[in-house]
Amino acid sequence: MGRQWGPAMRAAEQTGCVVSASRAGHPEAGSWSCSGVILSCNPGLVLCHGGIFTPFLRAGSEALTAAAAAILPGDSCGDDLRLHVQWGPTVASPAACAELGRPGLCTPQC
Amino acid sequence: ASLEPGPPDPPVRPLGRPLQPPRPAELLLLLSCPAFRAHFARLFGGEAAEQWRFASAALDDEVSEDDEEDQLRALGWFALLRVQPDQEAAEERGPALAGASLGAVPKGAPLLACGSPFGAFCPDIFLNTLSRGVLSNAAGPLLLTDARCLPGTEGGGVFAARPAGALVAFVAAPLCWKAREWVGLTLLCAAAPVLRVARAALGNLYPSAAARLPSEVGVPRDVPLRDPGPLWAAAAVLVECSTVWGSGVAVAPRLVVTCRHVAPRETTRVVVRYFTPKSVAVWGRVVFATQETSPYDIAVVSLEEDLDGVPMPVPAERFHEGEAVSVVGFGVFGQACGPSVTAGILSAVVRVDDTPVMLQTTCAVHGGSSGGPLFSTRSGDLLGIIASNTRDNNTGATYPHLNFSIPITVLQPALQQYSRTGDLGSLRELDRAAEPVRVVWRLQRPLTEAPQSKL
Repeated sequence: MGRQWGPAMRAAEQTGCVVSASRAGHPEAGSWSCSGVILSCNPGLVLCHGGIFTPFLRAGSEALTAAAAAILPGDSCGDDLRLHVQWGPTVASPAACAELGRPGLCTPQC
Repeated sequence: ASLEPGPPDPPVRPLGRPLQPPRPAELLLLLSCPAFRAHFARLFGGEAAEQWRFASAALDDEVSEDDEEDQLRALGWFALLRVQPDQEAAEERGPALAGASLGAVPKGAPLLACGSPFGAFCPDIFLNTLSRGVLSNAAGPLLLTDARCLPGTEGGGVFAARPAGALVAFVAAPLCWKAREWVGLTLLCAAAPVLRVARAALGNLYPSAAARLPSEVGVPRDVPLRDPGPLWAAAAVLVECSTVWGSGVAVAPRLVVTCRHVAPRETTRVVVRYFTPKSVAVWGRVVFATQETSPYDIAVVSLEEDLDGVPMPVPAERFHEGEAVSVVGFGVFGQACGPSVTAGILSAVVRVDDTPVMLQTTCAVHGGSSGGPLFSTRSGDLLGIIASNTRDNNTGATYPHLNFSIPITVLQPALQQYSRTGDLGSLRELDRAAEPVRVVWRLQRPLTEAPQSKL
């Protein structure tokens, strides 16, 4: 990538992360995950997509389309929500991937 | 390796750096950008809604209606989390992140997306994968890019080359399908308005944290709903012919070229809209359209008044496979926005008797782009007219990134003659294209020579 991309590459590599959401005590319920951006290291602030929280909303996803809502407080989600953030180069071991991962990605030969 | 079973070596990420476990986090708040949701409702709601899918999975994957409803409701929503501070990381990381002001990045500008396909499935392999594209279109904070993103990259950051390394947007929906066609574009929400909502909300809850959010950089332009993008892109026009609409390109102050399947019948009156950047409508009349039997899907519209302020493109004389190219067309948003810009390379130039008769590109081209211009990104020269993309009749799959254009060198002499003399003779020659040219546009192999009889 040309020199012009240096700052963007650094910003991307240093702020990119993944966020996974699961239900306390119910690992079999699976987990939801998405990507995110580290906005600040100290205090640690991460912004990610809201889609992974819909299964945990006390009032259901309808709360997201309530007319005026632009913000919902953190306690809009149930207490059983467990969140984890991973960022480079810190990631779980492959074994942990198996638990977290979605089944069945494969690499068919072209 | 020692004989004694020691602790397993920590798995090494391709970068060769030791890995650490994930960190617990706490949800501070869910936040959305009302302007994004309003533009989304305007552009993708109403009667257009049934055409659009923003699946986080492939179109045919089993996604329950409830889940799909949830995904659609959450599309413009983001979450702010608090993570235990990581002092070491804080020291390691470079300068604080900056957010690009809304409108600071023009249409057509290159973008870098960073996300993790399939989320936390296997970060060893997929964490922070990069993808490049351009800003294809903008309607307020609702942005489109042709950088290809996959499920799991929702929430990932999109960065600009200028302002250097600025955070431009967050991925809102990586896969967009229109009328069951994958359109090869990714839906983004501009970062600046989301960060403003976060700053206001945090200001009440955690003032010290609010101060740590990225500041804005870049000259905030009041984003015209129709940012014209690169200068040469302004030559792209919208052509409305009764209920059909498509794209076109101005080739002279009162002459527009489009596709025959957009404006099929001569003498028909059409409306041509151009955006410089305000939207202006001009009446015109189809003065020429090739026959159905012609391989060249072309129509020419003569306008009743000049295209004010529209830069006339320079027609290219040569084509260089592999060169960076851009397509400008009204696919996806049609009349509701200015044209979209998608980027790629000139992937093939098909010649008959050493004369270019077909161009192929890797740009994302979809319904509504027909008739639009193909430009050389470097010079801004007009290379051709977009005619079609590719569908596999066996599977029904559409490939937006394989598309076909008519080289401008095929049309230019005839257009010049018509402009000078009003004589359609040269344009009529397009109906008499040689058989090898017809074979090419039927996507068959040009016969190199007549098969020899064995007798």
